[in-house]
Amino acid sequence: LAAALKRTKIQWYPIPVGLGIGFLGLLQFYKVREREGQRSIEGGSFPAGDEDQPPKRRKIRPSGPWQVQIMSTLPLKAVSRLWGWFNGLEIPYYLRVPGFRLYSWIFGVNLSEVSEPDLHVYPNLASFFYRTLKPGVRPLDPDHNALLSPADGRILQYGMIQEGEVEQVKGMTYSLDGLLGQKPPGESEHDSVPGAPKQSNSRSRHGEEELIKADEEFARLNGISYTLPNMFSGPQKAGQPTESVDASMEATNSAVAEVRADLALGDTSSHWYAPYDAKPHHALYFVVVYLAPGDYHRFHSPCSWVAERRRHFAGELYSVSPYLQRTLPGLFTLNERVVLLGRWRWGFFSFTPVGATNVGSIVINFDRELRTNSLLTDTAADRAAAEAAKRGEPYSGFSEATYAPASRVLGGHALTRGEEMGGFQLG
Amino acid sequence: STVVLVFEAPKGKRRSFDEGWQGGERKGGWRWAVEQGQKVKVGQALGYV
Repeated sequence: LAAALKRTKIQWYPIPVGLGIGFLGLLQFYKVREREGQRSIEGGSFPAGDEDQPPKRRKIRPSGPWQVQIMSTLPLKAVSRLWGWFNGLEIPYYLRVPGFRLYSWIFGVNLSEVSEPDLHVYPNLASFFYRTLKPGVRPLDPDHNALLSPADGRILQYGMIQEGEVEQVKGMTYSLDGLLGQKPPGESEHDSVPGAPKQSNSRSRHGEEELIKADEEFARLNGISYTLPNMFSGPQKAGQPTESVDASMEATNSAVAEVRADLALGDTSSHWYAPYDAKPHHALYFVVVYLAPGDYHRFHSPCSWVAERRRHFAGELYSVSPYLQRTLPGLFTLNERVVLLGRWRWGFFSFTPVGATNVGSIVINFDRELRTNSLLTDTAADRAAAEAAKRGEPYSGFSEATYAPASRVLGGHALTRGEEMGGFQLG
Repeated sequence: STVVLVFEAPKGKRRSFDEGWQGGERKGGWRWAVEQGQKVKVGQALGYV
């Protein structure tokens, strides 16, 4: 080989100009074709001459560095399910304690807070991961005007929403519609109850005044210091601890409903519900809490609020690590997530747990119908997402459910501050 | 895993100059009690109205 290389004569020839022009032309042709194809996917015009043809659908891969590109080629949901199955395998009894201690050492789990002092109780990593904590180790902020942290974790981003745009991390933004789905109709589901009066804006304002009167009437009848905004922060009876009163919130609200019925007010609760549109002198705010693998993975209600509807977006399961949040634009709008929409004392409120590759299963305690990242019991959203994937299309839809009103006043599932709502499970 | 909260809260009223207005500071509105990157625990206040 060395002799052949040494003895072979190298002779250089100029490339014909026509060949070079042809190559550049071909390159340009492919570039234009790709650009036009992309435009047709995004709903723009089709390439010239292709008006009668259906647009060529291709799977849109997220933009980003090579790590993101590689990740986008992986079957992340299948990986997540496999990870969940693996972590559900029972660990031999004598390996449990050293295994969990090693895990705790690596990911910084504070074992003194775990409710079960004997780690042998956890048969596998999945059950240890979804552990509970000892009562009292997470005291709630005593100020009822505070919004509490829903989970242990790190604040990745927070701020005010400007013109419907949520900033992800450092300048990357996505629309509120993309994250939560399109704005629901102006009136909530419980307004369509036969016989319930439809509310106009002026009627709603009028209803609010009436509701305040009813509220005062209720307070007068029951001797409770109870104002309209306090309904969502927990009514407080004079001289009684807040916790015991919070526990009877449901009964109290039923009582409010009775008073309202006595005063023939009808259902006026919809006037609080103004999703994505803040009232005058109000604004929409957002906060992103990231849970690291070693954190307690159950989440709690950050305030007293009413969850009216649930939207399940069966998206992908990319990692939600801070690195990927910086590098993958619109990560939260791509991943599988459960959006709980409702209201609190100041208006619109939403709670969105976003799944990740290692924790694809989102559990909502009061929603037994919800199945996330489940192969055996695919939900309608999963099926729609799978069909969209077969066609090579992105799936941006969701399946929606409304929570049955506990009372005509609340119109949804009531949650008290600090109440456990659900959690993230492995796989 | 991540939890995203989006909520409505009052902005509060802008303080007048006589009340000691300090460049956009508002009274009675929403104010954050956390910093970016801060570790938080369940039940800890993220902010106050």
